[in-house]
Amino acid sequence: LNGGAVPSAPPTYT
Amino acid sequence: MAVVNEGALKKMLSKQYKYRDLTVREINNVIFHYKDLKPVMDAYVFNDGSSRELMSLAGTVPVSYRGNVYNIPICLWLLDSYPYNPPICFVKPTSTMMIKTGKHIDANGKIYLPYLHEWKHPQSDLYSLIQVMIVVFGEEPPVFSRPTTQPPFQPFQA
Repeated sequence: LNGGAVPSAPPTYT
Repeated sequence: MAVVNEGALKKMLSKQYKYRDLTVREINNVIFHYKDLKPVMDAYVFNDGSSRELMSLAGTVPVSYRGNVYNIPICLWLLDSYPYNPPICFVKPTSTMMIKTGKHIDANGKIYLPYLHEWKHPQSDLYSLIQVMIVVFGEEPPVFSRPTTQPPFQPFQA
């Protein structure tokens, strides 16, 4: 792995 | 993080990019400031089904939304006429994310912004584009986490 940031997203849109 | 030096980058772009030195300079500037984006040559499939090896910048950008920072996955494709045409930009949801379509994002994750629509070299560049994206996504995130799987409904049994 290249050590890039782990993708993340805001909590579920409601 | 993989280090891509300028010589390697020039070599990657040597075959087809008409404005290679301009393109290399911009890519270097972006990956210096955004360490989680990296240049990758990959096959881009056009709407007509044809494909071509193009340079992309793939990875994540940090987006602040309601007090938290999220690493939003994106991919920016550079046409061989770059920087005289805007990059083709996508959000790339992981399996735990869903695209939130809106005026800036379609169901394929393609990104639409006035900055891209009004792209004009040399006023427009990749670094500024990414800054615009970060601001726009901070107001309207292009992806959200998928709802966690609910346990299957258990019908009441007497």
